Parts: sequence; C-alpha cells; structure tokens
Amino acid sequence: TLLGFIVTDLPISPKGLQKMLSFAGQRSFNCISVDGDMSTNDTICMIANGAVDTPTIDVESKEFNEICEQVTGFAQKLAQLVVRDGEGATKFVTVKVQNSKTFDDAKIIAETISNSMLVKTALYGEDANWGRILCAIGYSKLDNVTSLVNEKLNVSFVATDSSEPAELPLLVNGVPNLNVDEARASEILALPDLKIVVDLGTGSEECNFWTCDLTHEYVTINGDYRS
Amino acid sequence: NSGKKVVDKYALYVPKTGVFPKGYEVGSFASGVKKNGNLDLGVIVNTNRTNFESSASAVFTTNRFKAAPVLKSKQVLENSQYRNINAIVVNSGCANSMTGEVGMKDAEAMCQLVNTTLGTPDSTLVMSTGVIGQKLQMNKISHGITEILQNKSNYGSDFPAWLNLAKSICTTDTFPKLITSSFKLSTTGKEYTLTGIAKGAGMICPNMA
Repeated sequence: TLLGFIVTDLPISPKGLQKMLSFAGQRSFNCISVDGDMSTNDTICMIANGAVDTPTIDVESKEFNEICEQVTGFAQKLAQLVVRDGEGATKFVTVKVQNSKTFDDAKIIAETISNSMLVKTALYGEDANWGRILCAIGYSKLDNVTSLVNEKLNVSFVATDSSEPAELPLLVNGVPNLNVDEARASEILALPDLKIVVDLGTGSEECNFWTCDLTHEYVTINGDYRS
Repeated sequence: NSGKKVVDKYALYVPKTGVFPKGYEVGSFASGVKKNGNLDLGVIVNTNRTNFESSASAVFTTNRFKAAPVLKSKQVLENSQYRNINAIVVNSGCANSMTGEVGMKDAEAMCQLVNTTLGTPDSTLVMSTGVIGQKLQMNKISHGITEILQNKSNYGSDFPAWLNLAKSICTTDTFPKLITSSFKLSTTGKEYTLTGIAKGAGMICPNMA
C-alpha cells in the first residue's frame, strides 16, 4: 500500500490545491510500480495551512505554475523513494517513453514495461533482454496505435553514472542492433540505477515511470506477510 | 546474483536533519497493533491559527474495493468542502480493509477521537495500512491516540518527531521516507516549506484519482 502526505505552510485555495495535487500525482505517485498490484488503501493527502504570510495562491495566481512544478518535483522525489525501497529490490529503473503522440500513450507503454515480470527479472539477472521490452510495448493496452510506428521506434539502455558511452542502442528505427556491445550492456545492467529509453518518434510528449527489479527476496517477503 | 553488494538504504535515503513547515506538530506511538512492538500510530496536527482556514486535497485508490479509511476521508473532505482539515491520523499493521460496517465505524471513531481531543469537529482524515481483512484493535488505537494528543508521547515539531511519524506508518519498508525542502517564491521572495512522508514497499502500482 502507498500512503503519504505532503504538508506546506503556504496558503493555497482548495481549488488550487486540488489541481496541484492532481497534476503532481499523475506525474509522480501514479508513475511508480514495484509489483503491479493496486491496494485498497492507496492515499496521498496534501494540507496547506497558510502559516506563511503571503496572499492566497489560487489557480489564477502568477505563482501557481511555479509552485505546481515545485510540488511535482517534490512528489517525484518522494515517490521514487518508495520504488527504491521496493520489497527485495536491488535496482532502481527509470523507464522513459519519449516523443509520443500523447502523454497517455507514453504512460501506458511505460507502465506496461515497468510491470512486466519478465523485464523485471531480466533486470535482476542483468540480462540485456531487449526482446522482452519490445514484447511489453507490443501488448500495451493503447486505445489505438497511432503513437506506435514500427519504423520510428528506438529502444536503448542508458547508464546513469558518468561512464561512456552512456547510451546503448538496442533497437534503431525499428531494426534490432545486431552489434550490441554485450560487455557494455553488462556494465550498464550492473548499475544500481539505470534507464530504459523508448523513443516512439511520433510526437513530442513523454512520460517517466519508475520501477525496480523483481527478486527472490520479493517472493520470500510476500510468501509470508499475513502471518 | 548472490554476490551482489548489499546497500544500506537507511543510510543512503534517510535524512539526519530537516527544516519543517510552520504550524504543524506531529506525534507517534507504539500501540501494540504491530506484533513487533514498533511505532504503529501517528498523528499530524495543524496548529496554525491565523486567519487562513487550512485547505486540503487527496487522491485515493481507484480499486473498486476501497478500505474504510479511504471512504471516510473522502467523505470528510467532501463534507468540509476541502477546508478546515486540521489533522491526519494514520495506523499501520492493520489496513482496516474489507471490514464492512464495523470497519467504517472504527475509521469514524478514530477521526472522532482526534476531533474531540483537539476540539475541532469534522476536521480529521484517517489512513490505515497493513493486513487486509482484519478488524482494527480499537482499544489499542484509542489508547494510542490519547497518548499522542493528551500525554504528548513523541509529540513535537522537531526532526525526531517527524522522523518517528515517518517510521510509524511503515509496514515492510526498510527505511522511513521523509523529505523536506524550502523554496522561495520568485515573485515576492517569500520562503515556504514542503514536507512529505510516504510509506510503501509492496502492493505498489497506484492509480489514484
């Protein structure tokens, strides 16, 4: 179960706060997955008590977008901590789907990759199994496939440390990279933090989703929770 | 993989200090709902009494079977028009989910006890996490709420109080999740603070609305 709250001393109107939390939540807590299961209790609450002496922030206020961005970035940091503490997790993985026709399509694809047990076990085993990533993209439940054009699709692993080359292309314009540097792939997959980048090439929207690997330890923890 | 380096996540991700927003006090208590005796109950209270009436918002699970605290908090927010919410009470160890009418009464009783103690009617939200399908041990919870709000157990606005609150909502988490940041408004230069606490390690793929 995900529970959380964010509190601030700014004065924010109820309508402003609702819009802020909705925007931030859609790009943070609704973009994480440990195991693909949704709880009956998930709740994120935000309170603004107005202890700071400044005019009330409303949707129309000049500062609204600035604060909304700050709250979103803050919520992302908090949400990412949950993934880092995923039961049994040894890796923190950012799945970035970019250049999508719509945000919703980018999110659906990112979420499908993030929830794939086979992708997650490959990440644990440090196996550069890009076929599983493609497979997940292919069965993602998009309303239509206008965001997805085979010849424009690119998939890469990206290192998050300063090592070079940072990006390892696995699929280039719909064609598998048959000369994947397996040694470099192993180096990237051995990192505790790494990124999977899917470039759809059909638009300009993007979504980041955060997930972790699936390990033996996850099974140990969850085979014996109630007792 | 057996040779993988073990990372001390607590040392990496738990802060050792922090600045917190003005006008909040928090408390926590080990009520005994958790079998291991760890902290399992927390309360956050808005103590700001300026002219501004606090505002609140929340996003909730879209699971069709919503737990009693979800239904109760939603009701409180709607009835209050998202204003004048002054406390959140959270317990861990028992989710108070799939508990029917008894569960609703227990969630209401938790809110009511906080409201009565603080003297602020209809201004408390409630959250629960833990095992699904078990009733709350309300005698322990009620005692714990009294300990926090009347006897001020682990109660305050300093870093240890906030960290203990973060610990009190954990279940299988290996570290408490507490972050805090201050920002300056570009228009006026006024500084404000955001503090966030979360819990979760498994059953995580929220789709809240």
